[in-house]
Amino acid sequence: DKNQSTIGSFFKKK
Amino acid sequence: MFEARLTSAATLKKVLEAVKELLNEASFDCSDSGIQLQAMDNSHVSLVSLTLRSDGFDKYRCDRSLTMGMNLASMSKILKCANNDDTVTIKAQDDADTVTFVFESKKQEKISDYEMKLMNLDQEHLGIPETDFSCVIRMPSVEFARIVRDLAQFGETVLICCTKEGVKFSVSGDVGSANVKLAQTNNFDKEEESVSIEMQEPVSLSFACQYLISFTKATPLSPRVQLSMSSNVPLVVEYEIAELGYIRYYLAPKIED
Repeated sequence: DKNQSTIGSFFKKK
Repeated sequence: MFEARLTSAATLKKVLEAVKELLNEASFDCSDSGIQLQAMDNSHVSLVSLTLRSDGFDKYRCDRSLTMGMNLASMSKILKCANNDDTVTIKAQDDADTVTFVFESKKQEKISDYEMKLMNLDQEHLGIPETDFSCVIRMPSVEFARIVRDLAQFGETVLICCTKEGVKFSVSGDVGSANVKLAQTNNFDKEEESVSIEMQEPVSLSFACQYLISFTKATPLSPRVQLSMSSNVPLVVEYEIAELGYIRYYLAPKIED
C-alpha cells in the first residue's frame, strides 16, 4: 500500500 | 508604516477562503515587492505559497519589511464585515503588534475599521527547488474542482496519470472505482475552456483527495488552474490571481513503502 509523504522530505528548511 | 489598498474587498475575501481551510494561522511577509505567505498545513503534507505583488495593489507602501502573524479565523470574521465592492486598506505601523483593516463603501458614506492583534508565529520557511516538470496540465478551474469533488466520494486517494493523450484521474474504494479521463482539446476559440498538456515524459502519482478539495477553494480566484507533476516530487496546483499574483499549493505524493 502507499504511504503519505510529507513536504519536509522534499523541501528543506531555509 | 505599511499600507496596502485594494478597490475590491472581494479579492481579499477570496484569497482568505483559499487558505483558511488548510491553515489556522499564517505569517504575511510584507516588503517593498509585495505580500508573501508560505506555510504548511498542520500535518505538513501540503504547503501554501501566496504572492501578492505590490504593483497589483491600488496603493502600496511598505517603508520597512515586516511579518504579520494572523489568526485566519479572526481575519475571516473581519473580512465578512466588508461588502464585496468595498475598498479595503490593510495598515500597520512599523513594529506594531496590531493590524488594521479599513473598509470604505463606494460612495464613501460608510467607513469602518477593525483592529486585530498580531501573533508571533515563528514559522519556518522552506526552500522550494526550481523544477522542470515532466507534465504541465492546464484546464478550467471549475472542471478540476468538479473532478476532485466527484471522485473524492469514492476513495481517499486519487491516482493522476498524465500521458500525451490526456490526463486520467482514478479513485477506488469500498463502493468500487471511478475514472475521469480528460483529453487535450484543440479548442483554440475558447482558450478558457481548453485542456492543454505539455509532457516531457508520462507521470503517475497518487495524492490524498482531501487536500485537493481544500486547494479547489481557490477556484473563485481564477478561471484556469495549472497542475505540474514530476515523478516523486510534490504536485503543484497553481491559480493565478489576475494582475495581483498567484497562489500555489504543493502536495506531497503518496508513495510505496
